[in-house]
Amino acid sequence: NVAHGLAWSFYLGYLHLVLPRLENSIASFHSSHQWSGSSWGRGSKKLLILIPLNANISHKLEDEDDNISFYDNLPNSEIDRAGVRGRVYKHSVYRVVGEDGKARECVVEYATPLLTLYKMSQESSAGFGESERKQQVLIFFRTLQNILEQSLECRNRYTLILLNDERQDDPHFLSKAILTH
Amino acid sequence: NVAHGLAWSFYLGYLHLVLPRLENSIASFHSSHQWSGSSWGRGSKKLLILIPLNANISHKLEDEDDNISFYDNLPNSEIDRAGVRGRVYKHSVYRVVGEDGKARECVVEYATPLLTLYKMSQESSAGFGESERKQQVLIFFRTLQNILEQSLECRNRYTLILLNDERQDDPHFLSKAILTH
Ligand SMILES: Nc1nc(=O)c2ncn([C@@H]3O[C@@H]4COP(=O)(O)O[C@H]5[C@@H](O)[C@H](n6cnc7c(N)ncnc76)O[C@@H]5COP(=O)(O)O[C@@H]3[C@@H]4O)c2[nH]1
Repeated sequence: NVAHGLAWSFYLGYLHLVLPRLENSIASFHSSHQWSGSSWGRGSKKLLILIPLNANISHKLEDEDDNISFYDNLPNSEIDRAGVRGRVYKHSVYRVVGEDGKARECVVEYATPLLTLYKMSQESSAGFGESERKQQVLIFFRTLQNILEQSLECRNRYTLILLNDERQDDPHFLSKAILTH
Repeated sequence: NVAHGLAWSFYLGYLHLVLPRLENSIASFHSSHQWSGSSWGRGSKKLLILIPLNANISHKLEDEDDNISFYDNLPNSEIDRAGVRGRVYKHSVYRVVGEDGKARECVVEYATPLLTLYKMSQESSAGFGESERKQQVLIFFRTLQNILEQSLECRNRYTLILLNDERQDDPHFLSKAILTH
């Protein structure tokens, strides 16, 4: 089934490669961003992975919530992969303002495979529709959770944030979800 | 089933994004690589996608065949994707020498999702083993072929090269497979 394979792919082809490097990336980012009064002390040093139940993914987090602004990207990692030389892996750092008015730096992104689940549910030839999509997102989430819990090199370097789509009438739904994890 | 989802993911998350840009990438590469006596005239202007039946993928093509050498990368494309700002997409250009002794420039890479199939078949908790792997590669190939044939924006911009693993005792198996497509 699709969600099971996408969770394994997300781990084997991405998280397994990038999570062990995250700490060094963040350290190197700090030393090149000293001047900006970094508020990282209050933010998380883990990769925050957003998993919206409705698979509705935006490409810029600030489009979802004005308490979020793009800050900068972490330094690139370049890895030779399957014939592509120096394939680039990177993460984006966002500043997220909490209900206390303080900003925190967070390395956060959506789980990219959900874009595939979303678009497959719209393509009739792909074989599954909108009604199965939510179920597939839950299977993706649980499979990924199980894989990551068994992974020694990834432990403590990530947080999965399952976003319940019912409370999206709150304009600060996303920033609150990010900061409460 | 896994291969079906990975083929859709490869199309929706990659080929659909990069194939329409390929022609411009190659043109821009030409104008910055004039001095090197470009032999592109004889090479293909399509993305050559290698699909080995045994899912055995190497990260550098020259490791497989000494008639192949890495030349350079095409210019980067940067696209905002699921919260990652300016995610980088690129392809590598290889020089492939034919049996006539002439070199041709080719944009070629392995189908990366096969790495996931390979590794899943080795992880007992992933749910499928080596015996199902070949069948999954064939499903991946046929599903991808069907999707791409229906895709208006991708047509004529790619070539899928299914590599039969039986003739790998030939040290120039890969370069010949690339040049005969
Ligand atoms: N956020 C994020 N940043 C990344 O750099 C990245 N790279 C991969 N992934 C996700 O991990 C999983 C495994 O990746 P794999 O490379 O095996 O398959 C990839 C790969 O075969 C191909 N592809 C995507 N981006 C590239 C790329 N830049 N170069 C070559 N191939 C690519 O298309 C598939 C689907 O990509 P995404 O749908 O973006 O999500 C992938 C996938 O779910 C990423 N996710």
